[in-house]
Amino acid sequence: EESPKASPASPAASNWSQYFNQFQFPRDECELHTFRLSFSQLRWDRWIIAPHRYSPQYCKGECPRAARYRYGSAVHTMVQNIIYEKLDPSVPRPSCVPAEYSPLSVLTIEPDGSIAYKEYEDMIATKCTCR
Amino acid sequence: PHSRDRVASEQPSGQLVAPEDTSSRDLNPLLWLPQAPGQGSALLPPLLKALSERGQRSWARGVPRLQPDSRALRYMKRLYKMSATKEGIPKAHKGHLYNTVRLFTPCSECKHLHGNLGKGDIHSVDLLFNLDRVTALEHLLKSVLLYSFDTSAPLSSSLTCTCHLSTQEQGPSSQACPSLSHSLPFSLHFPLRKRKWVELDVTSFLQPLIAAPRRDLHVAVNVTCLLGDAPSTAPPNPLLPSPVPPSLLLYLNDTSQQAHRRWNSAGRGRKNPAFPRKRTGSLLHPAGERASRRRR
Repeated sequence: EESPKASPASPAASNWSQYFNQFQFPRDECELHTFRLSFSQLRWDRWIIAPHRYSPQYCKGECPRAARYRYGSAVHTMVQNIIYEKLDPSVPRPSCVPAEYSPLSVLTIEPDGSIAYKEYEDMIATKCTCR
Repeated sequence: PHSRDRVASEQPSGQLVAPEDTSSRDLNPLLWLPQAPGQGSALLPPLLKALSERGQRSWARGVPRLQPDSRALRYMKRLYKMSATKEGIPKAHKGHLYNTVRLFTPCSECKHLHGNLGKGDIHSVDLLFNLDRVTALEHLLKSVLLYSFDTSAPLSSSLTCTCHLSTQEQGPSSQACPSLSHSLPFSLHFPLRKRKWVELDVTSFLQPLIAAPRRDLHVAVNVTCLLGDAPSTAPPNPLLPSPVPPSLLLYLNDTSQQAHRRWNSAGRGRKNPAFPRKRTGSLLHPAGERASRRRR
């Protein structure tokens, strides 16, 4: 602030936002998205009594280069990114995939008329990562 | 999109119905799943896989789905509300080690009740349960006979009931063997104020029978009720309204890959199964934490 003239490195006050944009994370960055469905939409409500709504969620978005720090990705993810950027663009960029799940409890009517309460593993995505 | 075209253009062994075709067909999602059982079902998430196999079996045979008993349905909905949130997330209960509960109602042809008012109130019923749905990977934790009483009729303040169970062992060629009766006297004090359900824990009795590779369970149940605690002659009117034949409730631990492992979830999201978990994680078993601390 002391020196009257702007330092050569920082831009003139007018295009600060353009200056900061280069550090901004990608807008459509890899993150968890909500998706709600009801079993009646699939017409499965004849044998799935509960829950009425099911939110499996999903992961979508670009994986930034510094995936290791924001997503706890393996070092391999950064290597794959470098291969894509520097060596061979036919190698795909790392993908945005679920890293953690939670189970789902379901109440169903079985074909023989008996009733079953079951807890299924890995039915709701709760966290995303880049791999 | 290109991968979907590729799948839609090839004739996969599962005769997948490409989505655009479904406009002309019933929008039944099971038709979108691989038709040939086992084809591509490994790709399906566990719930879809279980439903597609189940749906195919009943759709394939054109067998209409039997409707469950309304009382049994009410009981299971209440159990669901106690075990999971509205979104279907299992609630973490300390003693709740089961991840599967199955409720069977007895086959209709074998329901017969006869009350002998000579010595108090006796209700006996011959029950046949078909346990086809219990898989080899589902291990029995607890089994309960579930009686539901119609509490609209005025009932005495408290009853002492005794329940005797015996089973008819069916020989290999299913001719009736002399009945090997295992009977366990139960004494049951229950004020029948508002309670609609009475649960008889028959785990010790049924454990050997359910563990054996059998599909049908043939049980004779005698319930004798006396007024209050002191034995007395039978009053003119029956003590109990005739109870509906009991249902069989099995609390099971499903050890299959797609079932939720309760003992393993320490209240945090499960790591993606595709990525191996670190060995020293205490998530695997409680002792893990202590062991790694000792090593440190």
